[in-house]
Order: sequence, then C-alpha cells, then structure tokens
Amino acid sequence: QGKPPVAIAIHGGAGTILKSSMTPEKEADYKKVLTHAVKHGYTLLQKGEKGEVAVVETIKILESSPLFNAGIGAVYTFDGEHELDASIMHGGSKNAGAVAGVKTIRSPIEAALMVMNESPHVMLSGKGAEDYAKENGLEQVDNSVFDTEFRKQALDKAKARMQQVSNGYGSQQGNERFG
Amino acid sequence: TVGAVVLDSEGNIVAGTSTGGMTAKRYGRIGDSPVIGAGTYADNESCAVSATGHGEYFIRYNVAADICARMKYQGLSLSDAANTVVNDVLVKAGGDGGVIAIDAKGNVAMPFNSAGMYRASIDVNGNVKVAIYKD
Repeated sequence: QGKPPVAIAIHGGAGTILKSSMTPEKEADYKKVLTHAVKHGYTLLQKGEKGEVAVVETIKILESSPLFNAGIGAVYTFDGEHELDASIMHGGSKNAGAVAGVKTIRSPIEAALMVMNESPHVMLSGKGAEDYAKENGLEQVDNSVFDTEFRKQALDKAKARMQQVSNGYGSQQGNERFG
Repeated sequence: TVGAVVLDSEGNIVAGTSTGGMTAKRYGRIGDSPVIGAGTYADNESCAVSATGHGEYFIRYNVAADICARMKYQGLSLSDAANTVVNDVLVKAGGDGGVIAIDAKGNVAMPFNSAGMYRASIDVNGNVKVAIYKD
C-alpha cells in the first residue's frame, strides 16, 4: 500500500508584476524563495505532519522574506507603520482562526493558528490580538522589524499620488491597491 | 499577501493567508486576508482557498467560499469553479487578483486575472511548478 497522497500550492501575491521592471536576478530571488517554501511544506506533509502545521511553517518562510507583502517586507500604512493580518481554516473540522491589524506579533499566521486551536474565537484584532499572543508566548517584536526600503519608497510614491489627485482611497489606483 | 493550501496525509485540506495589507491604508482598514470566506476558506467536501488581490472586492464577492460553494452545490471541478470566480465574476466586478486552491484529491488550481501572481505547487505525483507570469 502506497503513501497517502499529499499536495501543496502557495502564492506570494498578485498584481502589476511588470516583466520590464523584473531583472533576471530579482526573478531568480523570487523563485528561489517560492521553491524553498513549497518544498519545505511538501516535505512536512510527506512526513505526515498535519496540514495546519505545513501551512503555518510554509507561510513563516514567506513572512520572513523581505520580497513578499507579509511579515518582514510588509507594506506601510499611511502613518508609516505595518498592520498585519492572517487567517487559517481547517477543512475537516471547519475550525478557523484569524488576527487583524496586529503590529507586534512576529508571525501573524502563528497567531491565527493559536486563535484557531487555543481560543473559542475566530478573529481577534488589534491590541487585543497582540495581548492574547503575548500572554500565550508568541514572539513579540518592534514594528520596525518589518521595515524594508523599497516598501517605504512605495509608500512615498502612493502618498504623492494621493496628494496630487484627491484625498482618500478614491485616488489609490496604483499597484498599492493590491493586498 | 502570501498563502498556502495543502492536502495532508489524513485527507484534510487546510488554507492559510498572511498579509501586510494595502500600501498607505488608514483607519484600521482590513482586507480579505483575515476574513474567513473572503480571503481564506477550507471545506473537505469541496476545496481550500487562499486569495490575494484587491481585498475589498474579495470581501464583497465572498471569493474563497464562493469557489468552494460552486464545487459543492453545482458539482463544478476545482479548476472550473476557481476560474469562473476569478476570471468571470471578479473581472466583471473590476476586482484584480488571484487564488490558489486545492481539493481533497490534491487537484490544484492557481487562476489570476492580474499581470502576474507569484506561485508554486507540488502535486500528488511530486511535480513541482514555480511561476510568476501567465506563461
């Protein structure tokens, strides 16, 4: 009898990814992290790890890479900070967990898993989610840990465009509208 | 936004999503990523989905759960359900982005209606795919 089938798919965001602005080196960097993450998750699944473990450990690799808009490399808010969101859902139990608008939790997907597995709730937000994560031993970091220069430049460009056109989100027609 | 969907050795499918949200967001804006049913959803009877894109549309069109519902109640394949929602429903609405999805048999779909989506998969036969653009 063969091993039960396992499979995995991952994404690192969608949007206006222009070939003209993508150097071969940059493209190789993206593919390297994606390959590492998907293979890591697949290996965990092959070893019999539960799906939620594979999902979290795979996403943690992407959260730790400055290339993607999550964790380190997250985009900036208007006020120059980072507010992170994450969620997870198990298709067998229909259990789910999520955190929204958190600033100091090192791995938001770990916090979402904790909400799913350890709390009676589905979504915790803001300061309350941070307090819950802290009380339950998740790693806390300064918000500046998520800083990257190219995201700061993206914020500056977006704010300049917003100022030119009008106030508010109606003017957010650039790539920044993508999550 | 980043995400992962898996089929594990116990036959369960799981979806997860993590994001920094939208550049220059204010007023505690939250997109679809932490919203169960919009950016993330999983049901062993249909599929597991993680989405990325213009979050307001994914919330309003309940994208992740809609893909699962089309499989469950209309009997569509994973590929057809995901493609319909991303390349028909969302496109008509003006919502840009894409999803990764997996079903209980390990079938994978990764449709998107934007210029590109960073994505990778390993199927039940161990075939590895890594891609960015449509081609």
